[in-house]
Amino acid sequence: LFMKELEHIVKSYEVYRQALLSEVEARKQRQQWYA
Amino acid sequence: MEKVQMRHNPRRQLKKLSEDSLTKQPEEVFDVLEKLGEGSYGCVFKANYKETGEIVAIKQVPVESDLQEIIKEISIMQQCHSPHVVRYYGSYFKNSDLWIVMEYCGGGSVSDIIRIRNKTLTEEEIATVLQSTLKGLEYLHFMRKIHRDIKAGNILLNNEGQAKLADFGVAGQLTDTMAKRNTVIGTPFWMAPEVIQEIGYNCVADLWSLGITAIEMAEGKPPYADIHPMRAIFMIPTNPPPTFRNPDLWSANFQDFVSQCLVKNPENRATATQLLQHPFIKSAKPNSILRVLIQDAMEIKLKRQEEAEQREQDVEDDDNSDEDEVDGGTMVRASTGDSGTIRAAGSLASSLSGTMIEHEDTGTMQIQLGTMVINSDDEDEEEAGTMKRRDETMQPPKPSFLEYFEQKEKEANNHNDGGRRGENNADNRKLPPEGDLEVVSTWSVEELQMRLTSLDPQMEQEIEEIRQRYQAKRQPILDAIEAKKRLQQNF
Repeated sequence: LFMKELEHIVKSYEVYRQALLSEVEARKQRQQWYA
Repeated sequence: MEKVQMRHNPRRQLKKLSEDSLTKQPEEVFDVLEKLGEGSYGCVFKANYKETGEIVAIKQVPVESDLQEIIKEISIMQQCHSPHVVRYYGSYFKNSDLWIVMEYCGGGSVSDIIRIRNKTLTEEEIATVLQSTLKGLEYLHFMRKIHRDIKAGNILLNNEGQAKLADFGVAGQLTDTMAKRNTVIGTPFWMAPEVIQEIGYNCVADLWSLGITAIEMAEGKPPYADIHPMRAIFMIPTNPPPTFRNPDLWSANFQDFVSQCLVKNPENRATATQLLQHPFIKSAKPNSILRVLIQDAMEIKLKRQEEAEQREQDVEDDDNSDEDEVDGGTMVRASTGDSGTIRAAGSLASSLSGTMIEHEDTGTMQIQLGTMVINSDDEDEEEAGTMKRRDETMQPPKPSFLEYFEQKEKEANNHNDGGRRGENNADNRKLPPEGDLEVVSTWSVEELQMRLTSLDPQMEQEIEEIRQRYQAKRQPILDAIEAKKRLQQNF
């Protein structure tokens, strides 16, 4: 159970991290366009 | 069922799932209605979002499958806010599955429509579908993303006839340091020569696939579809660009459009922005002309479902899985005069559907024609440093989606006020409720950076918390064992 919960936490954070990174990247690109 | 939805809910579109919904179990939030199809990742279901009664599509993916690929797909979809790209609403973890909630497109895919009606599209219909698809591609390429699997099976139509790009399972992101990828990916017959040759490719690879898709919509199948896909892979880079089987059936404008997509040298191939200015696209009729087509397909589908149910009742153990869509033989031109409509052989059209497999179809061709992924993306990234950037979408005229962005920025600013209020909240650094990744688009860049920085310590803290929780549970048992041991030692 502990391992399952641990895995879930790690996976959730990974999904979240990717979302944050992608959004930062998207903002950069958008800014480049406006520039 | 579909007709009712069209009548009652013509333009309503779900923006996002409520916070309350995201904290619940998915089956409390949705009524799963029916299976729409099966893909390489899992199954897609039609579902009712109980809170608002809106219809959504849910992709159920086993978490054991390639998580990185799933994350990539979610990440790409959630960054895209375009009416021409299928919207992402949120995700849930349910047992060992990840439920990805997406926009439901009632019309189904263009290839489904061709197959169900057993009829290809007219030039007029093709121009309308291509216009929306090009707008989606223009947006995607501006975001420096390549779809990599453009085909009629991955272009979905909503009830209003608007075409939307779907299935980002193999899509790739170009970064500043990685302008060309060299992963062989996509579905063989739609693949651009440079993709097959693994010489590196960029966004215009999607425009080649769009040219093939245009032929597919007109003729019912892509060029070389009758030959073995592995042979086709050899022929695409060596042969001249494919053309229509019978060019006399098609207008000069349409033929010119396709020829501009099917330019072998990617350097000379037109971009999505340029193709949107092509006379064939400029003269496209509004989306509403596709409603007849969609309604027709829905009615046929419904009729077939009823017939299948009837058959099931008649012979309970009868296997009806293959009968619905079975059709014989070769391509037959429909008797619609100069419309250029051709009847597609149903079995072939369905066999070419590629990544999304309708559950009625079990043909072996389907397995052969699925989306191919040969190199891993990690390899691409290693080689990326030396590659030259080609900014093919950064060209005038100004893309139409900028207006959309400006509107989104306004919306984001409104949301940001709420976000700033949240900064004072002690809860601010916590992970958003499961699947509510949409919320990231409402934060400022500073906030995003802050959250990224605090991510690792936050995760460590959460891990430590559950470690302590389990330790607390385990401790009495350990104590008891220790006590017993001591007792035994005493004896």
